[in-house]
Amino acid sequence: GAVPMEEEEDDDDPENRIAKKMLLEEIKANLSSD
Amino acid sequence: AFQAENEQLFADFLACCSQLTEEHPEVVPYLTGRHQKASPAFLGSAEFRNVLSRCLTRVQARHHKVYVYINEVCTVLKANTQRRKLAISAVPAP
Repeated sequence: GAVPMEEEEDDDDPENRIAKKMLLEEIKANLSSD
Repeated sequence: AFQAENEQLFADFLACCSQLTEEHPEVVPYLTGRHQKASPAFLGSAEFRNVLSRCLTRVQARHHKVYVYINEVCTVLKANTQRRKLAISAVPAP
C-alpha cells in the first residue's frame, strides 16, 4: 500500500506545542489591544 | 557594529519561519512588528546576533521546533523594545 506522507510535526513535540500556543495567544491579545 | 549582519540573519530567519508557519500567517508579521519596535542599539548588538544565529541554525535543523525558536527571538525583542517617551512634565511638585 501507499506510505502516507509525513504530516506536520508541530503538534508532536510538547515543547513546540506549548510555544505555539503561547505565541498565538500573545498575537491574539496584541491584536485585540490595538 | 553587527547591524548589516543581523539584518541578513533576521531576513533568513523570517524566510525559514514563513515556510514553516504557513498554517498561521499572522506569525511572521508579528515577528516583523516586534523587530521594528526593538531598540536600534539592540538590533545592532552582538547579543542579538548570537540569538539569531543560534535560532536560525536550530530551526533549520529542527523544523518541528519552529515555534520554540520564534518564541525565543520574540522574547529577546520584547525585552529590548524601544521605550516610549513619557510625558512627565505635568507631574505636580510634592
